[in-house]
Amino acid sequence: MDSSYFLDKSLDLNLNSFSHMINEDHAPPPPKREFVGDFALVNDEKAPVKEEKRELVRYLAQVNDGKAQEPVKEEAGLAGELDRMSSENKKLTEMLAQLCENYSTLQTHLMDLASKSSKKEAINSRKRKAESDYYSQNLIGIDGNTECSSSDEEPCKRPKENIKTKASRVCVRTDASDKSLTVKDGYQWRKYGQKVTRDNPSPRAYFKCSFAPSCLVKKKVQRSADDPSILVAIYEGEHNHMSPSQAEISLGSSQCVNHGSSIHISSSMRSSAPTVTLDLIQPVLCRAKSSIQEVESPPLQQFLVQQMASSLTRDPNFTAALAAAISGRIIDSTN
Amino acid sequence: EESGALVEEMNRVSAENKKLTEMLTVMCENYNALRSQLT
Repeated sequence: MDSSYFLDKSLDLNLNSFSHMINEDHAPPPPKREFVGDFALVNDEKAPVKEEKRELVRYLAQVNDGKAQEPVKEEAGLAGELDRMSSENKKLTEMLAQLCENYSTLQTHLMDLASKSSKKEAINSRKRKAESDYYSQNLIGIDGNTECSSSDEEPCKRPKENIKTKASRVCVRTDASDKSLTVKDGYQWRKYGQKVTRDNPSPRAYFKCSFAPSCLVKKKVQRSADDPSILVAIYEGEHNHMSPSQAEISLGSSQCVNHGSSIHISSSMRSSAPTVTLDLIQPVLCRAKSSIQEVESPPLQQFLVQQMASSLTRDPNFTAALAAAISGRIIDSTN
Repeated sequence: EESGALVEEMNRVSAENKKLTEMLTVMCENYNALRSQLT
């Protein structure tokens, strides 16, 4: 936007077009050129100006400079020009008033937005604080106490109570060299975050059930600050579906042996201890199961045999040959 | 004399116009700056 445009408009006295100019979206800010100089500057050379007006402007410039004073002959023309300038003055005043009004409206709006955003920020920070308090409390009380403090305000109370009834903690001993934060519990999980907490050098990983959003169970896994070989998993909620490997595990549960995995179950998980114990040692169980299957009948071989049998029974030539052989055997034996 | 008074009045009005124009320029700058904060 050129300042000459603005100046032209100011002379053009088009109030609407000026308003359009200041309300136009993405309009660059006006240049910081100040309006200094004579009245002659106001008149752009491109704008159509009457000869009479030009003379007047020249005259006024001379008057301002104090160089000369010529008598004005056409008083009527001067009066007309004065009227025109007065009306221009009036319109400029109106424009200024409107602009001031717009400015104050915009300023109020901006202040409203600023206060809203600050409120939102405060609420968010309070939420984050409450959440971190909850997690730190859960980690401190590893040996079973999952009680949450309920001294917070009412809005934070309800979700905490909900979690209080369904949260459970499981500690699993793993190889200290294994840096992955994976606790195999028979369910499938999707990792959606990881963060480093203040009270523990090892990061905390966040998982949600692979059946989400229909199943809202979440899990947080972190190495114990005291013993890095222990993985602490905190479960929130209960699965509303069967574990994918549950049937398989229940079949082989009588044969499974806990090979050194130290398992400790707290709070609500304790009631279902046998199931959870089996879940937690799933790798061991699978190993045991597969070794048993290797001794008795390897699943691959069994599968191949079944495939072969089914394909042969579908073959009519084979059926005929088999029938002939059997009947031949029968005839031989009778003879 | 009358024309002298007219000229004087015109000078006054012209100066006033100039002032108003300057004020409008400044207000425009302020307004646009404020609006750019919003966007």
